[in-house]
Amino acid sequence: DPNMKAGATSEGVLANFFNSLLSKKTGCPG
Amino acid sequence: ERPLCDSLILWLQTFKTASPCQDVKQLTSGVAMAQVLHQIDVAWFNESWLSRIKEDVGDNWRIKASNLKKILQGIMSYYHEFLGQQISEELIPDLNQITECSDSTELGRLLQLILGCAVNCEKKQEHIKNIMTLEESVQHVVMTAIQELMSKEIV
Repeated sequence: DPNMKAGATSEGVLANFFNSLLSKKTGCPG
Repeated sequence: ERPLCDSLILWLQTFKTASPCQDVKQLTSGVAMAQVLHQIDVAWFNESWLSRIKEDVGDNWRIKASNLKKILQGIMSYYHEFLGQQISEELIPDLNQITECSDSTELGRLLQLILGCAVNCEKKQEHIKNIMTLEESVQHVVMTAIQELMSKEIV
């Protein structure tokens, strides 16, 4: 089902993005 | 897809502020936004900073303007001094449009900067996990808003 595929991809994109944000260093680089 | 402002209002509601934040009009006083910033970083946006935001705003546009100005100044110093970034000119909202016309585009810009504080602060894990519980369409708008902030970062 193409709709289900699109949904799964979209969910994956969101999860990837927010998980990568979680691992990003916090605060001023200096 | 939901517009930026609508989605960020839904995100703002997850903070459960004492002051209502159901719509654009309620947010133009700046009180709920200040309470959210206080929750995001209680050390930076501390009690003393929060006490400078006047709660009894009514329809007084001068008090609204003064509150919004203090909020934007607080956010700008947070980006500059805590995050080591400058906010790109094109991301800075026109506060007059918010005060005078309850402009949702400009309010969305201000909320976007608050979002930037939330996802970069020391408690960012808590805030990001909160975002991940929102409806998918809202998460998409939030993601795009964060990506725009990141693409215009001036370190």
